[in-house]
Amino acid sequence: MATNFLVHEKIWFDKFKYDDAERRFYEQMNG
Amino acid sequence: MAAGTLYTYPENWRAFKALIAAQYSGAQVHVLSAPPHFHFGQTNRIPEFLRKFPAGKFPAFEGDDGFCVFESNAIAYYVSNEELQGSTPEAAAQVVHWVSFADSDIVPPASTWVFPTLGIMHHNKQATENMKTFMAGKQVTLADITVVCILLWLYKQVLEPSFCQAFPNTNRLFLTCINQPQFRAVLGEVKLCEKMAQFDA
Amino acid sequence: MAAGTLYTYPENWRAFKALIAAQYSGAQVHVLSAPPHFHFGQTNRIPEFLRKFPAGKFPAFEGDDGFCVFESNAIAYYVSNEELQGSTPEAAAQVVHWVSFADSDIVPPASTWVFPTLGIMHHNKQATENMKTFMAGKQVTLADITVVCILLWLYKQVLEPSFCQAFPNTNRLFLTCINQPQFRAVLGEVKLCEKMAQFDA
Repeated sequence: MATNFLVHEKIWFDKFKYDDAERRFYEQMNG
Repeated sequence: MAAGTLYTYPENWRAFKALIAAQYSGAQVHVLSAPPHFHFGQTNRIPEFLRKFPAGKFPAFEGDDGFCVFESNAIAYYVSNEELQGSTPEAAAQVVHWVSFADSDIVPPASTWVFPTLGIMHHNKQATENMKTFMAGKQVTLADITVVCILLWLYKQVLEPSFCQAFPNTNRLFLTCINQPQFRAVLGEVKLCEKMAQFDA
Repeated sequence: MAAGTLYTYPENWRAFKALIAAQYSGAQVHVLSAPPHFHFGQTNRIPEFLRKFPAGKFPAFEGDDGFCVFESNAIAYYVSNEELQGSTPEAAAQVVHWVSFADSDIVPPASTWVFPTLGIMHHNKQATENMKTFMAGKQVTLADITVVCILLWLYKQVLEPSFCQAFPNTNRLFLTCINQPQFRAVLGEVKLCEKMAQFDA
């Protein structure tokens, strides 16, 4: 079944956390 | 026009991008996705394969002329014609725009939502809420093909009618595309989900 | 050749891709990254801005002819010339290949490694170990520009000489590129890290 293969997919599940962190970082940097 | 062999596991939405593009462009793509030519977890460990595709990722494409490339967006681009790639600088930039946006902003939340319903990872409520809607393009380009292939699992598993009525543009894009003969030739009949699948403990 | 305005916050590696590409192509790109024209966190909430750039993401590009695009890869593509985009179907596919590979396989582990040293994310030891090396290209293309801009923080924060000596190809690519006049015109003098920065509690 295709799901057996999906489990090997490399997905950045935490991307939204890093996007938020990056946005906060640059907002801080820009006062 | 490109011609060659695509190595992939079956039902790979990343491979669908190139296969649908080939339906539009007429590129001859021969798929190897089952034994004896393809064994997932083995084929990509054979030295011969790794010499051509060092990262061992799928899908992987080998042109009849020996040209090898393995990133799915690059394969889809290579088997496309100018219409699909965007025939003006602005159209080409918008194709790059939607392909990047789809990979960076749709794939993570869509996978976070669908994978638990397939029982292949734990459920993450917060991330699931991050799902967004996307604009419908005019003429089919790689941008539409990429977005539709990424949304496929969502529409098959969790986007029940009551939920996705909030995204008319996305529904129109998705339903219009999957009923194009070039999409149907690759995806077959896409069975849309009636009831949002729940986390499969 | 494209000409227009790039809205971004300062020191944005995503914006550097387009700015370095413009150094090679000769595209005229005017940067707005400081008050009164640009306030990060405010500019992208103004209705006028959101009409042009609905996702409110940076960098965002507005051509002198009114053409608007916001994904950084699309902006870099739009301000590039044919040499940078890849002047044959194979070269163009390889540019798409390395840009995709950089975004999908370098950005996540690189961010996982660097962000904790900037004190903006918790430390994740396992993921940090996942850092990989990357091939050096021949002629500078968007692939090199993209990879170098993504590796920038790594080389500034954590890739101390003792650690990165294991990646001669990447070092060669990175050092060769940052010393090209077109990179230096945008990045200035890149101060390489001597001592791996630690998680800033």
